[in-house]
Amino acid sequence: PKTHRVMTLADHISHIITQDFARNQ
Amino acid sequence: PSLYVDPSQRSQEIWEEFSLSFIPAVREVVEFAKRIPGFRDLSEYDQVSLLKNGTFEVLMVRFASLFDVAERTVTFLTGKCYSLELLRSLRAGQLFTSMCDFSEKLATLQLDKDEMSLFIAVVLVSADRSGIQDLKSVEALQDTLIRALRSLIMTNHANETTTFTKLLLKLPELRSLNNIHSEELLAFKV
Repeated sequence: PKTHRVMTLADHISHIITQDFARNQ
Repeated sequence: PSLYVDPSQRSQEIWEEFSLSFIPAVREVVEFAKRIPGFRDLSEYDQVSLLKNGTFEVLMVRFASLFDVAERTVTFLTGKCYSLELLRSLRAGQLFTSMCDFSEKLATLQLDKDEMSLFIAVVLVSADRSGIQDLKSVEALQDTLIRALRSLIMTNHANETTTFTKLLLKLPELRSLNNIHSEELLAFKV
């Protein structure tokens, strides 16, 4: 069955930015 | 992150669609920031701090074009269009209402693409964000960007002398929206 994870908008944005900078290192 | 919610409701799917539309949008903000002259000269720590603190506000500005204020609808980045009435019934109705109100007010300033880009750069490079280490460098870049924005607005809106002031007043408004809404919950299929 499908499950859903919940994050705050701020956490989600922060996570994408951290990933982006880590990817470009 | 450890919270799980009932996936059976339709609202969940709409909310998830909205959530997923954030990923490319956030990446575009990061790419945009890297192209702001002087941004890459800041320490990587400060670049990340500015982005983490300011991206929500940039998205509010960018998403303004997705709102049809007259029709009271929002078109998500997937192309699907929803009425504000429907969205209001979801968990984050207040967020969409605030975004729509903000879009309406921003639209009255009639900014062109260059003015909007420079305004977004000013939103992003704010020295009073939390966690900034090299305040002087961020302040210097902020000053340069504000001066450039002022010059552009004064040239393009010579007959409307209050446009620049009105635009600067959008900054605390965005800050307030950030404080109210950045803790909204987003749902993702896992």
